Amino acid sequence: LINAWTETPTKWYPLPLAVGALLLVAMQYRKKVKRASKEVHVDEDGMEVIRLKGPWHVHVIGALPLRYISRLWGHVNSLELPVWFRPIGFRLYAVAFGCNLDEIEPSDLRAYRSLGDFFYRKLKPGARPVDDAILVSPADGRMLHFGTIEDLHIEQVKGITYSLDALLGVEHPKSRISVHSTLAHEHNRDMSVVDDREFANVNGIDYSLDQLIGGSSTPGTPTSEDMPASPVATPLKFGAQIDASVVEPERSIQETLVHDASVALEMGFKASVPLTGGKRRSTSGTSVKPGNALYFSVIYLAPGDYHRFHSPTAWVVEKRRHFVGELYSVSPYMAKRLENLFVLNERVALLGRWRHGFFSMIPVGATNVGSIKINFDQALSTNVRGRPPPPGTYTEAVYAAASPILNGQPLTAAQEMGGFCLG
Amino acid sequence: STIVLVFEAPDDFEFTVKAGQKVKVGQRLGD
Repeated sequence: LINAWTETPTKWYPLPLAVGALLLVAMQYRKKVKRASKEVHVDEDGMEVIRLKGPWHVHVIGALPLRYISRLWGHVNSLELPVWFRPIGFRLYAVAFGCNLDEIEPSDLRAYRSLGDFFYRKLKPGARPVDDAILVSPADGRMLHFGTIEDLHIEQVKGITYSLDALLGVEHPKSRISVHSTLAHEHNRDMSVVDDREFANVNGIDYSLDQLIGGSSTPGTPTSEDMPASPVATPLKFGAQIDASVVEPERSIQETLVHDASVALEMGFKASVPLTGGKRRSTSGTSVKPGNALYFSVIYLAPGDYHRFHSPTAWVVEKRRHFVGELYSVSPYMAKRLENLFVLNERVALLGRWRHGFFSMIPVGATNVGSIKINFDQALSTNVRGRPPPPGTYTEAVYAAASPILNGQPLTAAQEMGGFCLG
Repeated sequence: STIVLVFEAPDDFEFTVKAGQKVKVGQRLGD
């Protein structure tokens, strides 16, 4: 080798023209492919059409029947395990995925009938102290990414973004329908639009006169157009019409009022948050007030993590939008490779407001955890059989009946909201 | 599974965690 290195004479000669030409063609082709992958296809309304984008192995994964696999996975994991096997099996799982068995409730592993049951375990009271900050973590997991939203695009990973409108849904007046809460319907409650007109003040809580005394609209089934002013767009519909059955917690009226009032006070509550006319407004209707900005954060829950999620702040959930989609893995590996991952996957966008204006929380499903539960929403059913509708379509429900004053489901910081189930 | 939060906050809002950091329910995320 030394001889070859030192004694071989270097002979320079020009490359044949054809090689240079081939090189140029290859470079042009690479540029074209890169450009095509960044191209944004839009529909007749000018909205981005969400498509699977990524390297070839992402397309291979995309060709798999992931929703079916997810449901099968869920079924297998719901099978009851023999009592003698449960402590061994769950301890092995805990070692493999890093679960802390000291903090679970119940602590007797024999009490969990299946792996799915164990996966959706509870924590002992006081296992998670709650900080007094305005924003706390809604789940156990890893903070993947956070920052401000620029040009209404959220950065999935460095250099790869997805549209805020695609994540939360866009306004589509042509297909607007009536969506109502069953409780609102049963109570025949008036759902007049809350605006800046008149406000009363009782115990430091502002609310509109319309809400207090009942507005002038015709009693009966409230329509989406009758719903309170919201920082997000008027409801739209692409799926079937649904009723949101709001599950009223088992507590007395007095307890409910105290709970709602405490949320209201924590929020520095105003019944109407006049967010329209802000400095920026997206097609999803999300707007921000001058002096404010839009922020995002993404938390990834690994298989060993506690899989229930809690409220990240004191806020009022006004509506939810259920996007039936694919169930790709949401691991950091896939997040780096599959563009639009969070807008392709099945998810539940909970939209509402907090003390600073618009607030939303979007649990996104994955292959192993395709089912999303929301404790106060019985109507929600995720990862069900059937072909998913085109990306970007959703069904919507409103929670206006949950609290007459707050016009939505009030939640305190760290209050349990729901969780992810296997399959 | 993943949870995405999108919210409006004052311009001076700051996250108090780092990307890649493990977080737990109730832990301070920002203020």
